[in-house]
Amino acid sequence: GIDCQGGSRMCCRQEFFVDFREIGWQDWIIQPEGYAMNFCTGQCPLHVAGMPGIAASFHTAVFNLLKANAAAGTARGGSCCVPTIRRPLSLLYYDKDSNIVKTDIPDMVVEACGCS
Amino acid sequence: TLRADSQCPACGGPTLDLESQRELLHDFAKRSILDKLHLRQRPTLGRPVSRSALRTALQRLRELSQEALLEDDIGQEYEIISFAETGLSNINQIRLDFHFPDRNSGGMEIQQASLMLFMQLPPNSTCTVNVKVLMLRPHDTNLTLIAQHLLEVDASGWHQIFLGPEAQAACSQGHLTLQLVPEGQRAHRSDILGGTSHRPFVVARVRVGGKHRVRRR
Repeated sequence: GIDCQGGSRMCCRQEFFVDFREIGWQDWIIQPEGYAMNFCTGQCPLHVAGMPGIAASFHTAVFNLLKANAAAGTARGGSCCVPTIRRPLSLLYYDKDSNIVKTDIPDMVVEACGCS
Repeated sequence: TLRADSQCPACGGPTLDLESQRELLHDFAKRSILDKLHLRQRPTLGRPVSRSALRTALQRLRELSQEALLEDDIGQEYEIISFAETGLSNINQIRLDFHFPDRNSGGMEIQQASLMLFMQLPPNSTCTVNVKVLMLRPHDTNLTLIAQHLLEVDASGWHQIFLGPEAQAACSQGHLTLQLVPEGQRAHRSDILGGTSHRPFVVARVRVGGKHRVRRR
């Protein structure tokens, strides 16, 4: 995946940190103090869809090839800049009974982006 | 607020200004966390826990998680620490109440529950504590004994008792009641309910979707 830099307009990962203090959640979330949510943005031209290293899987690549053939002649195609790798967020928090809960929430942090 | 002069490069729609985008992302982050924790709104804290109790419990939890076995095919797992509230007690017995969120509707399954108990004993002495698991059955006003465990204590410190399926079922229903009956001359109420940093607690391991998941071969 590519991280967004300067004036890049291609599909990339934009870093975005959610500070729990800033959203007023620091009283019930014990750890961490925030998390790198990140998001995907940028263009996905047709020729990028399904490229090795950018597609999520071999099946995605095949699917995109079929889709690209079907969409040939149209300007935009159907490819979107989406997360291809995510990782869980470990959270330690108080529930409404003041119990302490520790859990890993899956798919919370965007690690890499690619064209679908 | 939409910016008229630009378009979202990915979807072709109009984009938001930076401040609105920031608010949108914060709202998305909040909603995402609450949804994945199966919460409708952020918890409002009613009974604050002392920092010393929190620190001690977390130290114990870290030790427990290092002992835990790794499993394949796991869903989202939770570890919950529930601190005891002392109920009707006297010199011969101590009643501990634990409250858990009722998550039956969310398909959550208590996989393991253990009581952590700190006991202070004089040197070279031993003590046995009978831990009774009590439950309020439907259409009954009295607590019923559903299981009991014996804990042999030969030194001061934290002690762990794995509670059986009966106690796990009680946790799943939202409320667990334990009665501690020290046996022998040495045990006193103050031996078990020491200071605030030694408050008894239950550690429960919970898995989401245990009842409704289907395994495909």
